[in-house]
Amino acid sequence: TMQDPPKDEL
Amino acid sequence: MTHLASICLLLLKIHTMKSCAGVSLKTQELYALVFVTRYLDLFSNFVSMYNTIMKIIFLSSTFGIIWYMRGHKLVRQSYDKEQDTFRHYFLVIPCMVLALVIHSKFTLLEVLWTFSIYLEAVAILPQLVLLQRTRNIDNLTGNYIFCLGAYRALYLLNWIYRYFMEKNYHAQWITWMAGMIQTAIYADFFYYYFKSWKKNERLKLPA
Repeated sequence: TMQDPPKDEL
Repeated sequence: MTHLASICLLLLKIHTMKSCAGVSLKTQELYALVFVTRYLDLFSNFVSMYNTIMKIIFLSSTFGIIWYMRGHKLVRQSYDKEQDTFRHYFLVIPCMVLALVIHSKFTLLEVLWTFSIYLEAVAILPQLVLLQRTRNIDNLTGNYIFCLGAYRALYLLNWIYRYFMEKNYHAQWITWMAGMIQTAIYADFFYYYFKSWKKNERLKLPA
């Protein structure tokens, strides 16, 4: 499975 | 900042000229959907004050622009309704299907966030179609679209930088791929934008 993407971008 | 500049340019045009000629309401509505589905974590995921403020600015300004185009007496009259014919569902449905198939985690928030990434990549299409049909593209509209495209192109550089410079930076293939497609969609526009800029001519796109 893919890594949970970081949500620090807009 | 380039994204913010694009919104300022658009609001400047609408507010000072009291006109939204050449601006696609379809694209603005798609952007509203992008921001609503992406920033559902506004209150649950605090990144930084900067991040939170920008989210609020992007959300409110987009709804402000839609209000201007739909509700303001003068601005509404200048809207090229007959030319702005792109159908929302033509982009929204494929993006929803793709988000249901390709995502990193099958949760409501994650699928909606992924949907917003896919939809943002193509949300400019109604605007580009309208632009091609518009004979007199004013400077503010041209610069607005340029900044909107440049912001994602600059993200590509930022991702490369972060990938090599940040220790705990995770690969985010969905965002990268969508960002590359989003930038590629602008390639044609960028070409004519720079060409008109170099020749000091008014921007126009070939039919």
